[in-house]
Amino acid sequence: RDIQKDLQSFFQNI
Amino acid sequence: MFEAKLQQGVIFKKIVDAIKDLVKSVNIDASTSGLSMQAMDSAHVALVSLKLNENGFKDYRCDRPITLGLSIENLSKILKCAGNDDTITLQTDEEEPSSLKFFFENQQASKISEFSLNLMSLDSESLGIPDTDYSSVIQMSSAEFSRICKELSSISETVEIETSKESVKFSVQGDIGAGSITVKNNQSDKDVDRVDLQIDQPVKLTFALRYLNMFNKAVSLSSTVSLNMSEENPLMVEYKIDDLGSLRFYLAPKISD
Repeated sequence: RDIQKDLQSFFQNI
Repeated sequence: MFEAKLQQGVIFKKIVDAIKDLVKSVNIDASTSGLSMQAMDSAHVALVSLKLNENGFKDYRCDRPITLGLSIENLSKILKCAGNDDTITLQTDEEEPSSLKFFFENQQASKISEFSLNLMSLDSESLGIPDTDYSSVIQMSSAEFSRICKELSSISETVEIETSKESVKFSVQGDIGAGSITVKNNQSDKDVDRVDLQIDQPVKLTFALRYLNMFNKAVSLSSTVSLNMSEENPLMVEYKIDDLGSLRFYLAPKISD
């Protein structure tokens, strides 16, 4: 099964 | 005072059409260098980033930076009133504007439309996107990439993109079966066939096709698209807008547990 990551796992909130 | 006049107003219409299924409301930041916008979809899986340089406008003036909060749905309604050959001018005199003026003029300047769109105050949830030196970059026909995504999404919701020195492979696996499309480096002089691969490191990443199909609504902005990937990184899909700037989409990958 593939799990969809979200962007906050890669980019920091600024 | 802020005023931006775009000679080819149709570009602005195409940009809004390209993002209206992905994001509902956006903050456009106007500064002396031009317009920029960054917004995520509701699931925070995809992000759109628009940059339009001031020198791509027929006239551009921005005395001090301002943020314009826009509902994409309402913006679309107003832009429907602009002809494809019209110039489009955005304008406001206020420092903290509560509305944004739009002027649409036809080529003969014989028909001038004026609209005022009420602005929204949106909390800016922007992300810091590091400048990434992508290890696999694919330049190809945007129409061809759009076609591949559409065709494969009838077999599976998920596509695996695997790059190697001489080719890129799009693979799907679904209930009905499986399939793959392999595209090789092709220095053809025909745009639709040309494929440029710059592969420093091969990658193998998995993405949801429904987002790629939404990104591909930008196909009318550029005949070529670039896919930028590095392991463990979001995919960056870029449509360059001639002489004006770029529309970029970022998509977080899917990982197998």
